[in-house]
This record gives sequence, C-alpha cells and structure tokens, in this order.
Amino acid sequence: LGQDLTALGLNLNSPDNIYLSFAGPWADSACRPQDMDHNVPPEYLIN
Amino acid sequence: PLGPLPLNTDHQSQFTMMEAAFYHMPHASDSERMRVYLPKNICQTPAYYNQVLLPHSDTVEFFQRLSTETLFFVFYYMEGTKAQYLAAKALKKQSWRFHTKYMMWFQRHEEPKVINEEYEQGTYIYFDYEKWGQRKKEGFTFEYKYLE
Amino acid sequence: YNDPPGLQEKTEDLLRQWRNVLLSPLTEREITQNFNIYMHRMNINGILKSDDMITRFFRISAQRCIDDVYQLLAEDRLNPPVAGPKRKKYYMACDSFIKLVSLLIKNTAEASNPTPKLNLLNKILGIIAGCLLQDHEEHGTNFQQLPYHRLMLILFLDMNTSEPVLESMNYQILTAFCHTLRIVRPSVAPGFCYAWLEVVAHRAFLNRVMALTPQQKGWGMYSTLLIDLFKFLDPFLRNTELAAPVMTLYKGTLKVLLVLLHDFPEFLCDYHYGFCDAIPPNCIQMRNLILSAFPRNMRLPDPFTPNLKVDLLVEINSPPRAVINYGTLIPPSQFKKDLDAYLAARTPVTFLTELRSNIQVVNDPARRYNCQLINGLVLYVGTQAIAQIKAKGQTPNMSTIAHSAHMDIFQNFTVDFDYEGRYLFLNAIANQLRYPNSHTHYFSCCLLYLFAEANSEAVQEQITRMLLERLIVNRPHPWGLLITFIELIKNPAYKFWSHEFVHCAPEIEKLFASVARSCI
Repeated sequence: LGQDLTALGLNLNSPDNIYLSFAGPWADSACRPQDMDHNVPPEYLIN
Repeated sequence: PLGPLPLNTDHQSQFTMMEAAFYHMPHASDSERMRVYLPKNICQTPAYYNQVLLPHSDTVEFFQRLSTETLFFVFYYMEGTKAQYLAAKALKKQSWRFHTKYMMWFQRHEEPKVINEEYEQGTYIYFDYEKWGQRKKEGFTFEYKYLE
Repeated sequence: YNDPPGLQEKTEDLLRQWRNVLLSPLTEREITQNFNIYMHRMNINGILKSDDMITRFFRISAQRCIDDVYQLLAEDRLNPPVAGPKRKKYYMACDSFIKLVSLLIKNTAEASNPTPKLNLLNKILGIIAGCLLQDHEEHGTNFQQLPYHRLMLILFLDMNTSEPVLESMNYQILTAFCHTLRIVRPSVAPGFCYAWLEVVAHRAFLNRVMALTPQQKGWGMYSTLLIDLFKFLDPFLRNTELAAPVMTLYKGTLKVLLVLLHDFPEFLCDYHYGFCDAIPPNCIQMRNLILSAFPRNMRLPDPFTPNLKVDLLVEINSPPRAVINYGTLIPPSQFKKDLDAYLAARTPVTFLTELRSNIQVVNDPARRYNCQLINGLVLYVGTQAIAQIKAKGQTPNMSTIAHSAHMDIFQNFTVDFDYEGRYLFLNAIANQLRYPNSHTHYFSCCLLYLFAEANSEAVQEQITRMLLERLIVNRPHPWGLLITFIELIKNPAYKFWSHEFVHCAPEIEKLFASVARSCI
C-alpha cells in the first residue's frame, strides 16, 4: 500500500513553501531556526 | 506480472556498496555549516516530548515571548543562524540596542526626550568570554553615535 | 604524477598555517585581510605560478583532508569516544580547506571576469570527483562518503552566498555542481548515494536550482539528476520487500518528491514523462505522486462531484505542460518509418502483426518488453490521434476515438500481447491520466473504450486491476485516474458490475461499493 506520506515529517498542509526548511531526505522534521544559516550583520558573528 | 527480479552482478555489487554506505549514513550536522557551540545532533527523546516543531516557532512573535535571558542565550550561542536574527529582533522590540563598536547590548532606562550627542543612562551588558557569562558594565557612559 | 620534490611538505605546511589563521576568533572581515597576506605566502611558495601547480596543490590538499577524516574515523572505531563522536572534528580540515578554495575562487582575477574563477571551481570539483571515484574503487566497502560530502556541500554553500562577485556567475556555478553530481551519480558511486541525495536535496541546492535560477533554467539539470536516482533505484525496487538500505533511499526519495509536489508542482508536471519512464512500473505510489502534480493556478473539480461533465471543463482541451520532445519519443528506425506509414494510411496490416516482435526484448532476463518504447509509442500515437480529432473540429469521445489507425494499434496490444505486455501498455496509458488537459481526456476515453470493446473478460479484468492497484495505495492519487475509475463503475454502458471479477472477493467488492457510494 506504499507509505503514509503524511507521516514523513513534512508539513504538507503548510500554505507556505516547505523546501526552505527541508532538513534533508533522512530527517524526521523540518529545520529549526537555529539550524538555518542567515545573513546576520557581520558584527553578530562574534566567533 | 513484474515479479521479483534477480539482481545481475553489476547491480549486486552496487547493492553491496550501498549497503556498506548504509552503515555510515550522513549525520544531520554533515549537511550544516559548523556550529561553534550547539551543533545539530538529533537525539531520540521520549515520545511524550514535543517531537515536531512548535507552530510559528520561526517568527519574531514567538521569540518575543521568550525570556530576555533566553534571547541573549540564543543570540550568543547560535550565531549566524536565523534564530540569532530572530532573537536580535525580539530584543530590539524590548528596546535593547546592539552596540556594534563595543559588541554589547544597551537598554535605555527611559526613552530620551531628545536624542543628541549627550550621554544616556541605561543598562549596559556584555559577554565576558573569560568568565563565560553575561556581565553588567557598571559606570560605563554611552557614546550614542555607535548605536547600531 | 611527478609532483615537484617538496611540494607535498610545502602544501601541508601551508594548510596548517591556513588552519591556524582560521582558528583565531576573527570576523569575516579580518579573515579576508589575513587571506591576502596568506595569498602572498602562497605566491612566494610558487603555488600560484601556474595552472598545473594550483592543480597539484588542490589535489594534495584535498587528499590530505580526506586522509584526515579517514584517520579520525579509524581512531574512533578503535577507541569509540564515550560521549559519542564529536562530528565537528571530522569537518575541521575540509571546512578550512574549502574556505581557502572559496576565497581563492572569489579573489582570482578582477570581479568582472568570471572565467578564471569558474576554471578554478571546475578544477576543484573535478579533483573531488576524481578522488571520490578512485577511492570508491580502491576502498570498496570501506569507502567513506563523509569527506567528499563535506567538501562538496561546504563548497556549494560558500559559492551560493549572495555576494556580488558570485551573482554574475550563479548559473555557471550551479551547472558545475550539477555536472559533478552527474559524474558521481549513484549508479557510478553507489557508496556515495546517501550523501549524494543529501546534497541534491539540500534546501540551499533546491532553492538555487528550483527557485533562484531565473526562467527555470535549472529545472532540466535537476530532472536529469532525479532520473539518475530513479535509474539507480530501479533494479532494487522490483521486489515488494525492500532491503533496509533500499527502503531508506526510497523513502528519502519520496520525501524529496513530496517537497517538489508541494512547492514546485509545475516541475513535476513538466518532467513527469521522463520520470515515469525511469521509475519501475511496479513503483505505484512514487509514480502516483508525480502524476498527481497539477499547476498551482488550476482548481481541480472534485472527482466525486455527481454528474461531473469532464468534457465541459475549460482546461480539458488544452495540451498539458510538459517538457517532451515528441519527435524523439521513438528513436529513428525502420520501425518508426513503418509506424508513421501506418498512421498515415492505416496499412499495411503487417505493421500490426509485427508490432509485438518489434517491442519484445529477447536477450535480457530482466524484461521481456522494451518498456520505454511502449511508453514512447503510446504517447506518440496518442498525441497524433488528439491532433487528428482536433483537426476535424471534434473532441475525444467513444465514437471519435474509434476506428482509426491509432486505435488499431492500441487494440492490437490488448489482443496480441501477453499479460505482461498488456500490463506495460495499460500502464503507459494510465501514466497520462493526470490533471484536466487534452491528454488526460483522450487517454481516459481510450482506456474506457478498450474496456468496452475488449474481446475477452481477461482484458477487462486487467484494466480494472491496473486502475485498482493505483487507487488502493496510499495517497496522493492523480485526478485523471479517479475520474476514469468513477466513470467506469458509474456508467452502465460499461456493464462494470456484471463482471465476475468484480465480485471475486468480498473486500474487493466492498471497495468498489465504497467508491461507488462516495460518488453517486
């Protein structure tokens, strides 16, 4: 019967695009804000 | 009619290589830039814990409901990420300002009547890397012109 | 070969110095300043004096990074760290080397001259691919995907940042990566297949290839990469029980297709034919997923709407979005000539009697028919039929599609082919049942006509089975498939309920009845 595609950890009911927070083919849930690079002002990169 | 298919030698050797790779699956952090403090490290938590992202957890409104300490934690420990960006935005909504020259945050005690070159009274905090914690800067006067 | 004496040591020394530059907590601006000093040092060491020397430097450095990772992995296998491996240490060598490479690429020649930059990028990508394939060959099942995955991904992220110097060559950068990913595609480097899909499905890669590249110019390259993946999976998906490594890759592929279905359905519409040509026929759900895509600006009427008049829908007469070269669906050959002759004159009848032998495959234990040829033939003949009907100012229905050269050929499949050949033929037709368009309309009529005119109940049963197996799998289901099945069980002209096989098992009968209830 194949897979229950709604149970693969993708928010398929999202009205917005989901690819920008897609965490990859083996991830069980989307990326969290702390996983995603963001163009922050260089001063924020305190290293 | 398309029943099971015996693999030819070529496909068999491909399967052997795939199977070997299966035991070295990419790790979640392999596909992310190096995070200095909190690398992505998925660990199994009890099923009754939140397993999926809280709805709207990637919005400023969500971050505004976090405590100030949490926002500063996110700002310092998750640099270069969307979380840091959202934490900074939420802090600014709490009238914190990031002082780019001194790499510290500043919060006015009260909104100034007029904004000019005068010094302002406020709370100045910075991150003390030696003691690895947030510190208040006592007796510090503020050079308004560096305000971000 | 023939590296100048001392180059290996010199390169390792330079790499170590570079890593120390990065270790000190610097801001991006300071790193760039330090890089210029470092470039000067590379120059003094003669690294930048010729293309050949840079190539050698890259190859030795890349190999150094790869060896580092292998060594760390080996150490961790010997003495597994208590708190689990800190992945970060595997990344250090690769990330710092790629940082150097990215700065070299961006700072080579003036900003307005992309060529030298692209040459360097292709050079390093070629070296990574070359080392990977050589290592894959030599290490066999001890091959480790991690270093190559890291080198390729971080290089892509660095080349994908929004900087003016990169903006002008984004498309060439993307092309270079797609080209490299083809060179190390899963059927060539199966030991790298999981990392390969990680890169191909990475959100930054998806964003660049599907959204940021203008005029969808990346879509063709991306479809080629996906077809490479389907072709690799094909032999392993023929069994209903999938081995764990295959199931993991299969489910990962499903996820990527779901993201594409949700965010870029037009992409799946455009390339559905090539995808279904490469996906094994028994891979029902994956194929349904692709065929369920429809343009986002389209509103599909509920297939269960009572008295739905499909032929009155606005879109039903428009040809579907598709990136297909109809002229090359069937390779130029005597068979193609005979086919065109038959379509034009509906003679000689020998074309029909020889059809099966033209499509059969003799020396391949894995298959008896050329599935790709059947798919191409069905679509080629069908589109010719649609054009002919349209030229007469008609629309497809049970009478306008009958008694034609096109229908002769289709009916020949149902009477002259064995069970397997018929199955592949019926699949080729059902693969055209998608969202409302002229192909869906014609091929839906076609299937219903073949059912009504079948010369044996076995054919009618097989048509029903083929539709059923596509309907009982988990969602999504293509709109065209649903409306065809509903028409078949609802319209008394097909006498569906009178057939023995409809009542062959209680659960089957119940299923038909439940579908019937929901649409009547």
